[in-house]
Amino acid sequence: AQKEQEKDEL
Amino acid sequence: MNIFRLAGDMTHLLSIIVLLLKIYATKSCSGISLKTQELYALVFLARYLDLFTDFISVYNTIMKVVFIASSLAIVWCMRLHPLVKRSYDKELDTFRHYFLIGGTFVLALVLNEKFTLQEILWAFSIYLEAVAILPQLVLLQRSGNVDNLTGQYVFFLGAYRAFYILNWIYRYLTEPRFTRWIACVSGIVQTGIYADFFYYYFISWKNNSKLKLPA
Repeated sequence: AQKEQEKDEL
Repeated sequence: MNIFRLAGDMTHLLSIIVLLLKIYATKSCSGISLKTQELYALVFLARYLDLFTDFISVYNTIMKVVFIASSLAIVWCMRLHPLVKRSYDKELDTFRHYFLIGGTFVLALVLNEKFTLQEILWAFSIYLEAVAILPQLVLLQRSGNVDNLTGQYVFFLGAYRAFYILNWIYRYLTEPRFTRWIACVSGIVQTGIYADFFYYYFISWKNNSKLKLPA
């Protein structure tokens, strides 16, 4: 399963 | 982290510093929309819920704390500071921003990456940020003359999201699975809303004249 896009942006 | 994103975060930080400087130095908030500042505080609170749960990097955590603290400080200043609050253009700042909150929240319920509270609030904060500047732009139109610091504030705020668009293009080209449609589309809309302001700002800068917005 596609790992959730990590919210690494502000 | 790429140069576009760093430039974007720095211009965003710069816009907040310019605003704090204007309010602190002149002890006045004339020409500033309290509603836009409240919307930004809401954007940061809704988006940075993961502040204590997901650690991304020191930079990420510090910037989130700075954005939340500064936006709340500005709202506090404009609402409660005895000297500053007197200069608030209450009768000009009449944009019905509750519609913006309601509309973007409904949109976030419909359009989100995952139907969980955190994802819905994240999408809500992205949509709300795109339209949060509207009360401020309406206030500038109404008050006609734009003082330098306020003009610079809005300019840096618009430039930051423009840098983010370059960042998303860069990441799309360099990272195989980078897709962030919600932030990307909303960011384009947000930058578009500034387009007319950028136009008048550039004209005034070129003619070295005072920034005048058509009433």
